[in-house]
Amino acid sequence: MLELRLVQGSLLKKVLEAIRELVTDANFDCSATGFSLQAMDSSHVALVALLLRSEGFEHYRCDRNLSMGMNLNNVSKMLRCAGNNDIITVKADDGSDTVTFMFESPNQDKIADFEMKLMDIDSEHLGIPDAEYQAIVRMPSSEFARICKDLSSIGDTVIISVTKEGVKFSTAGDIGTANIVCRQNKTVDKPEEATIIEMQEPVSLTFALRYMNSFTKATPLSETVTISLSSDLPVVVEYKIAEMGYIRFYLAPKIEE
Amino acid sequence: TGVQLSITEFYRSE
Repeated sequence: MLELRLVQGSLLKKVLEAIRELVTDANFDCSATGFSLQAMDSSHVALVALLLRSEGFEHYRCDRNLSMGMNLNNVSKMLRCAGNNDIITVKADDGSDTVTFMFESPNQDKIADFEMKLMDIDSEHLGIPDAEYQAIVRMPSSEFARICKDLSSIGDTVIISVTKEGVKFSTAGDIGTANIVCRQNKTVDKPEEATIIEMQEPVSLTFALRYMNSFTKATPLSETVTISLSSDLPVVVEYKIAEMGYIRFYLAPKIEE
Repeated sequence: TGVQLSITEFYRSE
């Protein structure tokens, strides 16, 4: 038996919107720790890891570990029927081939049940060890989204370089080139507007902008984004989900031919 | 421009 009640149901709606462009089908794993998902895009270039910790739910009951295969577009269709202020409860019985999403309006005057068919998904689970990164950049998520969008109108790839001067996002295309440098800036009114660069050593990596743009669909989940870079690892683009966990996107770099 | 690496070149199946 599984029953997860999330008062801030809009979080779940935002999570689905953040990942459904990247991943079509995925297994949602429920355990005592929380509600999680790990999935790669169809070309195995990017990976998304989601964790919503059990403590973040108003009610969390998960009698045994359960993996539920879902088509994310179908989940999204269901969750779009929930109001932004609705309380969402996810329910499933052991061995059942369906999951139920229950939506309650804030004043309890409307209650809706949406039952969705589960599917068998044969997915690979990758072990991602903790790593020391050469550079970690924290910046406003809206700024990062803007940069990715702007650069993708010029080129297909972005070179992200971190030096003592700051973090530079560069691209080149048929019509020309573009460079955007963000300097460390801690002297802002609100901490979420700061750009903070922790650099062990300079690093420069190239990535496909298409994926970066897809990651920025998670912008509504968090005011800040953390970009962790090392020359021998995929970049990690992390959006913290307040009080609950995170959504992390891993993207393999491009290398010179 | 460049060769796109795969995530599975960095992380192994559990």
